[in-house]
Amino acid sequence: AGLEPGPPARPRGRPLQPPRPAELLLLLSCPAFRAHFARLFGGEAAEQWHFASAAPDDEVSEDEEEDQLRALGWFALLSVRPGPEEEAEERGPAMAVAPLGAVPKGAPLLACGSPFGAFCPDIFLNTLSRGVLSNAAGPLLLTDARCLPGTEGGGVFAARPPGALVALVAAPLCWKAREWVGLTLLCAAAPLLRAARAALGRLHPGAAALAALLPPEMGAPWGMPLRDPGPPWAAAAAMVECGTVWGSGVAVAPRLVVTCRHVAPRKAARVLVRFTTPKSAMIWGRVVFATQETSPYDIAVVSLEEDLDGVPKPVPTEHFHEGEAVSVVGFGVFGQACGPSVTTGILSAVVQVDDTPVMLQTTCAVHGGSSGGPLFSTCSGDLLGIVASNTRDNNTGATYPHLNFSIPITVLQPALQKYSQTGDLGGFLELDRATEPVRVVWRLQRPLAEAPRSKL
Amino acid sequence: MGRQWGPAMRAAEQAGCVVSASRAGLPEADSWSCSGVILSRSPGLVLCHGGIFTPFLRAGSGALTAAGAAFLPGDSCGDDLRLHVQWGPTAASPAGRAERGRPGLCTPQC
Repeated sequence: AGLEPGPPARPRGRPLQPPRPAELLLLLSCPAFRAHFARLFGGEAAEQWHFASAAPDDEVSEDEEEDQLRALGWFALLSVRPGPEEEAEERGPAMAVAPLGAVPKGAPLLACGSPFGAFCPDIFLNTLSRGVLSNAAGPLLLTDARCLPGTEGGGVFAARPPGALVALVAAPLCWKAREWVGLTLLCAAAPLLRAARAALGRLHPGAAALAALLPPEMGAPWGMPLRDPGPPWAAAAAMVECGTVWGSGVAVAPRLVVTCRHVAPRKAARVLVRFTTPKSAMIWGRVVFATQETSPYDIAVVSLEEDLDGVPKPVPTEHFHEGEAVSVVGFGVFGQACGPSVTTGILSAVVQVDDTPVMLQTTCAVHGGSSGGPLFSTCSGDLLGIVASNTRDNNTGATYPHLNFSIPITVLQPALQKYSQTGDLGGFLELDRATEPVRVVWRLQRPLAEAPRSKL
Repeated sequence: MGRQWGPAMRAAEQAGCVVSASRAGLPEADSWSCSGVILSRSPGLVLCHGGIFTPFLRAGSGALTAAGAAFLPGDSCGDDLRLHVQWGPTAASPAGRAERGRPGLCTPQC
């Protein structure tokens, strides 16, 4: 159906204010945002990234796309002539702004925008979407809250500090190598409003007075740390590099990291493991075990040459609860150009063979490079599994980030424990001896109801 | 949504707006629009995305990537730019007040 505006309707029961005339005061951008954007998405990477509000296959002229890219990090400050109601309201800012860095990765965010802009405000004005802060590079932020074209400029608010404005939507849709990444690009509000204050001061004498109306940045209550440390479990994620291949991993013991076989396939190979929080650390290790190609469990185990100081070791879970809130932490999308990304969703399926969980599925956004990374219970921080892959449709070639597969930690835990305590790798050999029904599951095949009977 | 979202939802609902840019003399249907944030109500200050202004830039979108350009004054856009901002009910508007007053409604016994 085409998108044609219908007659005004009041289905949400809230009469909108009539549109008010406004005047453009200035266009502004945040230099630090543009610098990080050029670093992460410019240069060689530019070919791969696409931010236009239309899908890569839609007809958008190159000029139009170039305009959109140039304007991506720009925002506009408007003055709006108040109506009688606004005259009655008290003066002054309507909200507070979270300082840059006050909201950590993994923290919940609420995006508020109007999909399709002014097309049908009765239906779409101030539509909400929830997610988390997935990644940050200076004032360039990413969230996995779903946003649509038309929400550019919409506000993104934090649960903590309560109701603080954190950012504005810069690009609702990001496409990498023609695939939707499922992350929305944001510009942090605090540096943007600082830029606005500076610009108003240089505009004309009357404009400087407007700077006092801009919402203030929140200070930290006395004695309280401003920076919320965020979920401690996220720090267990590591980037794993083996030769030219890189992926993600998770620390499961002081000298032990688990990743995927397709990240570190060769036994005895040297591997570099990087952690970014609480402090950046690089440690060499060796692959002590990697499953065979024929094993359904795509797993490799790396023994480090030194202890992991200060990196939390997550608690492996013993139970899985379909529907529970989960988080994936991995180095997909940006690799080492940025720290790990956090995306959230729910545990959408626990596939079992003979009452034993052998595969987990989630709705988190999982990208190439996230393989080997940890899947956590968002509430408890327990380690649920090791991310192995997302989904690709072999017919169309399309990739689906929000349907992905992890290996339950309960499959690995006995072998990990045995190796940590005795150095015996024997337990891991079981992973190469998985039964045929488990293989069928991981080949995404339908299990045969019963073995076909011979007709001889 | 849980209690933790109360303040964020109130802030979002109060601050959210939609901005449309059109050319003087042309039908509204040919407008560009995006979302925005109401920073102050009286006087009214709104922050929205700059993408809807590129068709109106006198020097074209190249002005946005000119070296050192951190801001552009309002008159960087042509005189035929018409802007409108629309938002939902506020505490001050009668409809908003009525909503807030809803707990006062009662169901008199017949």
